[in-house]
Amino acid sequence: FCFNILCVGETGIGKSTMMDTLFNTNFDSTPSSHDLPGVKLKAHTYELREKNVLLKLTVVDSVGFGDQINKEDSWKPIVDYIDAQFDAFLQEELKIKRMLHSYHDSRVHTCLYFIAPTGHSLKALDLVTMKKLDSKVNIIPVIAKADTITKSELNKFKAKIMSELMANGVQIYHFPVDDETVADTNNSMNTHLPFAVVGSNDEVKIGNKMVKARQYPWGTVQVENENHCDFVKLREMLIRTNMEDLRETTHFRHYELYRRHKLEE
Amino acid sequence: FCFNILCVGETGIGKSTMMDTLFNTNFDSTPSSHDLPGVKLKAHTYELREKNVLLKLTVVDSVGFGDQINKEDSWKPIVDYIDAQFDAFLQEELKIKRMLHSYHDSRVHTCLYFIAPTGHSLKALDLVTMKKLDSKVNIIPVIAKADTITKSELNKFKAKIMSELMANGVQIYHFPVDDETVADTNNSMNTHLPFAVVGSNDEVKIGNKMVKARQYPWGTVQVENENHCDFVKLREMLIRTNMEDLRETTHFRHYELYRRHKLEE
Ligand SMILES: Nc1nc2c(ncn2[C@@H]2O[C@H](COP(=O)(O)OP(=O)(O)O)[C@@H](O)[C@H]2O)c(=O)[nH]1
Ligand SMILES: Nc1nc2c(ncn2[C@@H]2O[C@H](COP(=O)(O)OP(=O)(O)O)[C@@H](O)[C@H]2O)c(=O)[nH]1
Repeated sequence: FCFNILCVGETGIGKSTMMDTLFNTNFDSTPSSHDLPGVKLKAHTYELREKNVLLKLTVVDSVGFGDQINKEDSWKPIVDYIDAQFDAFLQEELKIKRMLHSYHDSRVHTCLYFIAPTGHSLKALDLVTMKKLDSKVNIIPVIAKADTITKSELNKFKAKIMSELMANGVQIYHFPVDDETVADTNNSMNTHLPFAVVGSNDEVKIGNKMVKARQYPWGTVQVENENHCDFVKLREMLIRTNMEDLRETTHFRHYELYRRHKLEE
Repeated sequence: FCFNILCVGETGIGKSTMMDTLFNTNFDSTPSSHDLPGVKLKAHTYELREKNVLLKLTVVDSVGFGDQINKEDSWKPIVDYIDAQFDAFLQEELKIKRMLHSYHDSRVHTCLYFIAPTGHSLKALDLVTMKKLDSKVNIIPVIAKADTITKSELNKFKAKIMSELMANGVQIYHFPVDDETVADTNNSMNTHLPFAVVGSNDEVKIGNKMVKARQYPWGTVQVENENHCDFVKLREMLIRTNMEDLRETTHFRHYELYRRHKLEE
């Protein structure tokens, strides 16, 4: 079982914390500095046990994204990385004696795009980048550090983001509603996009349980409290309900598009 | 009584909210969009009554700062604005028949530089910009939206910022410690730099008082609660203790440097 997730977002927006929180582990990534000359893609592969299934998870981080003073080509290393994985798969697929069954599929199944919680709208870089990525990978945009935004600000912010994405023709991943068993849940989840998430490596005692939380002098944000943020929804949708659909859309849509263009050249 | 304050920081970082909060008024600024092609400086002058003193306050906003994909010249319109105010004063000062007493001094007395609360470090744009500004204006850096950062993260973040400023030779404004009446307070305040602030236009009932606050499902951040953020320190230092010193340093140091270079050309 392979699952490959690409995280795109500015340094310090909470990507590594979110990965730790989603997969309930400490991935021990070294925090990157702000002064890298360009965007680098760093991939780490881990073996996780999710229930009784062994999951080979690859987390790809867009290191240095958004940090440069000139961000004109920030999207390019990301697109190059995604294409390189498609290309590697294509080369294997074209072989006469091929080993697809044992091939370690590194194609990116989803891109978690981290939106800064300004409360206003998307940034120019966000729109440019997502437009370059939307035909190559399933984009799931999330509002990062959602504990920065009050409930009333959040509704306006989510509506603004969705309308900007639509106005700019950016295709984001919608949870599939054709399968009856998940249609209701997925339909409802689609109305909460983009998910406003909070991540935490720390645990705090609430009642008699230890829960993932961020403790402030004025209160404690509980990551898994659905009144506090959409983390549980994201985890449900990403890991429990739609992992298979994310893999399938990657193979039957995004990869096929790449393959057709590549073979037509 | 003139006081001119320049706010520099990305769109959505909380500048207009902070101005409303600091001066206890609703400045009614229209929120700016993220897709302006360049940085524009917008100045608004207001008459405020601070105790029994009439204050002619000018708030200058760096609209569009940090929004462009290419931010190479982001600092330029800001420096041009500051220089233009110095130049206007110089022209008046050089006149034979001059009206300095009734001249509306528009020189920038302080620049509040809003640092994004990433929790990691300063951004490349912050260092470049502050380096361009530090010989022209008193810079008071503040950590914006400090309710995003826990107490333990904040100490590390403040230390990182101060060491980065020092390592890059950026001169920020330190509260003066030569005047005995304010030396102790100012000395102590200098150790809390950069101030981590929270702003709010909303009021919430706490006990039987209405206080400026941001209400979250997990608790309420009280702007004027010194356990919650450094807002009270900022207001004290900026408006109550050091307004005069900020005006004097602007005139006797920053303006003098401008005048000398200008007249030497
Ligand atoms: N307010 C808030 N801070 C967070 C959240 N997640 C992470 N952080 C903090 O943000 C800082 C940067 O997080 P990190 O995961 O290293 O960001 P990355 O550079 O995108 O990987 C750290 O101080 C985290 O503790 C969140 O959901 N809310
Ligand atoms: N978490 C948090 N949000 C804030 C704070 N101050 C302002 N905001 C919110 O951030 C958003 C942008 O604020 P605004 O003052 O318009 O930012 P500006 O573009 O820099 O002038 C609004 O939704 C504000 O309510 C703060 O101290 N903390």
